[in-house]
Amino acid sequence: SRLEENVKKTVADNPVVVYSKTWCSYSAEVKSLFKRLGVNPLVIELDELGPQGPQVQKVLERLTGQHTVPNVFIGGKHIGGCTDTVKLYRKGELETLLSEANVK
Amino acid sequence: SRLEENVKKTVADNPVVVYSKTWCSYSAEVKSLFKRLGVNPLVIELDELGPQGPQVQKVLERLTGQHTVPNVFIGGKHIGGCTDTVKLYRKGELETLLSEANVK
Ligand SMILES: N[C@@H](CCC(=O)N[C@@H](CS)C(=O)NCC(=O)O)C(=O)O
Ligand SMILES: N[C@@H](CCC(=O)N[C@@H](CS)C(=O)NCC(=O)O)C(=O)O
Ligand code: FES
Repeated sequence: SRLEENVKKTVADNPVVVYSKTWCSYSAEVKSLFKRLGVNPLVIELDELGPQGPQVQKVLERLTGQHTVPNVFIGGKHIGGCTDTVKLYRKGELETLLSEANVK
Repeated sequence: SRLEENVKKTVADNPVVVYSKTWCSYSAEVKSLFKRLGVNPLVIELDELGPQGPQVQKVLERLTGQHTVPNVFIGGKHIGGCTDTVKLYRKGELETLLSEANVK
């Protein structure tokens, strides 16, 4: 579908992408973690996309198996949600992924 | 208002009350913390109340100054959100509040 191609292009063209919801504290945690790391992700707030929001969330589920937010991509690779991202950060692996994507 | 009286009665009549949303991970964290402590809170899922949900959320804001979920009460006292509750737990104060409310 066109929306699916759109999402694929977005994560391919942007080194760090966070699909988020503005009211969600888990989404806020991930965004603020990247900010602390000096990274400026492309943030897509699904609740600000009107009827397209749920559609994009469905596409993400098809592409990644994950239907929740936040949904994080680095270097085009699906990373996971908040817990996954924080886990990688604590293991030191997040910064590795970021430098491999030429972000840090 | 009648809804306000309703909420006041709910938190007065139930030793532990959590106003929550079913999709929210912060709400889930608080509910699971109480579960681990062997506490069975009255959980009110605001997203399952239809149009009353936002109204109850507004009443809670009027009563507590807090417009977010989760919104936690122990022994009729407003405790706060997820972060506040976890902080009290780590300080050992949550279990004190629970026993004072005859819950633990
Ligand atoms: N363990 C996951 C939890 C993800 C999760 O449950 N996200 C919630 C919001 S906090 C969600 O997407 N709920 C369904 C929705 O909002 O559509 C993570 O760390 O990201
Ligand atoms: N620090 C607060 C954060 C509370 C918060 O921002 N809650 C969000 C959901 S995670 C919220 O209520 N957003 C507005 C809404 O859902 O109506 C806590 O620990 O509870
Ligand atoms: S909606 Fe509350 S943590 Fe995501």
